[in-house]
Amino acid sequence: SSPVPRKLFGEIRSPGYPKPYPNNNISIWNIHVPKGYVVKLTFKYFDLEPSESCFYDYVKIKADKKNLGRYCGQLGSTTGNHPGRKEFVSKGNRMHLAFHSDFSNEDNGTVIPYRGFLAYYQAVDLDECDPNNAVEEEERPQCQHFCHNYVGGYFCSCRTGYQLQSDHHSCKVECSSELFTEASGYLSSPEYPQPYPEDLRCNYSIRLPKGLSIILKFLEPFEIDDHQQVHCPYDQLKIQARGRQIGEFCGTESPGSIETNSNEVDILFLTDESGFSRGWKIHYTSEKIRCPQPVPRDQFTIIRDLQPVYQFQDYFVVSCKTGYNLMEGNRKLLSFTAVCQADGTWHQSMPRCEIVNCGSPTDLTNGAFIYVNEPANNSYQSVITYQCNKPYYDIVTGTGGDSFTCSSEGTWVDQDGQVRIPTCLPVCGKPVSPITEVQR
Amino acid sequence: ILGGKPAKAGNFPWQALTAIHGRGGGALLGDRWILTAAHTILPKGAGGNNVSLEQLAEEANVFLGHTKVEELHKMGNHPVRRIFIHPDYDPKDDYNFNGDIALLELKHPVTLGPGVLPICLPDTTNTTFYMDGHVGYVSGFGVEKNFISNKLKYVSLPAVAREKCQSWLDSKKRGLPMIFSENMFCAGFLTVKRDTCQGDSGSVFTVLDTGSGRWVATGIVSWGIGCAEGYGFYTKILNYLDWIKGIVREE
Repeated sequence: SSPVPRKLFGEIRSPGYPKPYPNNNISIWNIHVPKGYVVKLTFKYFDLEPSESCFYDYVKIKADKKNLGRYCGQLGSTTGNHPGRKEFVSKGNRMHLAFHSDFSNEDNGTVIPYRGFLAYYQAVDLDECDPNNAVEEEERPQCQHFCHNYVGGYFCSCRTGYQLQSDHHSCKVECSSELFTEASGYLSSPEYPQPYPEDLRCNYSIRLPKGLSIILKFLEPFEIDDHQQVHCPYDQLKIQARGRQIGEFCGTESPGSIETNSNEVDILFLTDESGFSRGWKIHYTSEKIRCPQPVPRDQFTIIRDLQPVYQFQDYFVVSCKTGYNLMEGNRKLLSFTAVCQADGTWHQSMPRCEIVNCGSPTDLTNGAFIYVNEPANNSYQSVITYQCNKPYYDIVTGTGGDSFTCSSEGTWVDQDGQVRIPTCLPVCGKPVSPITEVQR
Repeated sequence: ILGGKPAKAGNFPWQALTAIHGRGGGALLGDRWILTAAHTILPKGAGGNNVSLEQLAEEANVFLGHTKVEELHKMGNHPVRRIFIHPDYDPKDDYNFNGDIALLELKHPVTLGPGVLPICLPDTTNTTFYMDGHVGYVSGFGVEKNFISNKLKYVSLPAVAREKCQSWLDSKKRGLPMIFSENMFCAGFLTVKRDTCQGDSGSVFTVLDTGSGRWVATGIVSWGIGCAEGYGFYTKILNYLDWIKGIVREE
C-alpha cells in the first residue's frame, strides 16, 4: 500500500509492469490530488487474467466511498471486464486503486504471462460551484449568493448591499456606505423586488464631478411601509442633495423622476423591525447642470446665437444694437461673455444696453446750436444745427454742412462723418445803420 | 473832420479810436486786427525816442464801439498784443509817407455787434474805387475848427486823379518836398472846406461797393498840407493787400 504523492498527474503500474505481474499480490494505491481538483484515471494498458466477475485477478477502483468498478481481462476477451478507454473521475480529490492477483495464471495447464496494467491519472479542476459536483451535502459549496470557480478552488461573493462574512460563504446586508461614482447606474433596496430586510440603516451616495446634475428615476414597483394618517412613521426613504433634504418618501406611489440639480446625492433608507414591502429601485443618470435661460434686460440687448438650453461650460455673448452701449453699473463694457458654472449659475449677471450719449455739443464761438428733432437731447441720432450770430457773423462749414448728428461712436459728426465744427467769421462792411444821404 | 456831419450809432462800426502818440483812428479788420497809419505809432520827427514796439503795444490804447469819446472810454480799452509796421515806412523821412500803414493785433477777439463790425478790404483787381471822382467817406475823431472832436464825424470826399494831386502839390509854394508815391492817392476838394485833419490819421477812407453791397476800405488817412486847404493824401490800401493778408493769415 503506497500513498501516491499529491501531484497533479502521475502513473500507476501493476507490480513489475511491463513484466507479468506476480501471483498472490495485493497492491493498493491511494491517489490524492490537491483540494479543488478531482482525479481522472485512464488505463493506458490493461492485461489481467480474465475471469467471470473478475473473481481471480482484478483491479478495483473506489472513490468518494463508492465503487467505481472491478476490472479484469484483456482487450477483446469475452470474459472479464476490460476498462477500455473509460475515464474514471472522482468527485473528491482522492481515488483508491486496489490490485489483486490470485495464486496462478494457468489456463489448461499453460501459464499465461499477464502483464498487468499501466494507468495514468491527472488532477482536473473541480467546479465547486456546480451543485452536481458536490460530494456530499455538507461538502457542497454553500455560497449564499454567488460562487466563482477557478482552477484549484472557488470563492463566494455577495449581491450589492451585502457583505461577505468571515466564513467566506454567507452574506449579510451591508448598505451603510454604498458609493456610486459612475455617470449612471442602478440602486435598490436590499433583496429588491423581494421584501427588504428589517432594521436597515442604508446610505447610498452618488458622487459625480462638479458640473453634473443627477436625475433619479424611480422604477416600479415602489413599496415602502407607510401609514394612512402619519407620514412615513415606519420606514423612510430620504433623499438629500448637497446636505439638504429634498424629499422623504414611503407608500406605494412612486416619486417618479427627480432632478436634483446637484452632483452629490445621498439616499437614506431606514427600516424598522417589521414589514413586508418590496422596496424600491432607482435608475440614476446625469447630465451637465443647467443654467437659467439668459433673458435680455431691455429691447436693445442682443444675445448671439441663443440656445434652447445652456449647460455647464456653455457660454453666451451679448452685444447691443447700433447706438447703444453695453453697461455694467456705470461702467461701459467693450464686450460681454457669461459662462455657465458648475453650480448652475452664470459667472456674470446680464448687462444692460444704454443709448449712446454724445454729451453736450461743442459751443460755437459767436454762434449757437439748436436741436432739430425731439426730444432735444444728446442721445444717439439726435440732430443739431449750428448757427452764427447774424448779421455780424457768417458760418463757414466743411463739406458736411452745418448739421451734426450724434453718432453710434458717441461723437457729433456732420454729414461727412467729420467732427470739426463750423466757424463763425466776421461779416465785413455791413453796418447795421449805414449812412443815408438825403438832401442832394 | 472838417465840413462833415456827426455820425450816428452804427454808421461806421469799424471806427477805432487810438491813443498811442496822441489821438488817432483806425479800422477793425476781422475780429482782432486794427488797420491804422504807421505814423500814429512811430511819428515822424520824434527824434531819438527808442521805445520798442513791444512797449508801444503794451502802452497802446484802442477803443471800439461808440460814437462818443467819453462812452468809448467807459466801454474800456482793447489791449494790443503786437504791432506790425510796414517795412517801407521811414519815421525819419519827414516828407515821405510811403508805407504809412500798420496793423495792431488785439490780445482778445472782439464780439461783433451793431456798434462793432469790421470793414472789408478791396478786391485786388478793382481799381475803380480810385478813379477820379469816385466818392468815398472818411470818419474820424480828429480836429474840427481847431477843436478836437468828442464825437465821431464823417465827410464824403471824391478821389482825385493822380495827375491832379501831383499838379496841386507842385503848385504849393510852401516848399515842402512832399513825396506823392504810387502807394498813395489823394481825395477831397481844392476850395470846398471838406477834409480830414489832425486826429483823423489812421482812420479809413471807405467806399460802398455797389456790386456786393459792402463797405470797403480803400485808403488810410495819412497826410496833407494844412486841413481843407486842398487835397488830402491817403495810403492806397489796394497796394498793401498782400502785406496785410500775409500778416493776418500767419498770425
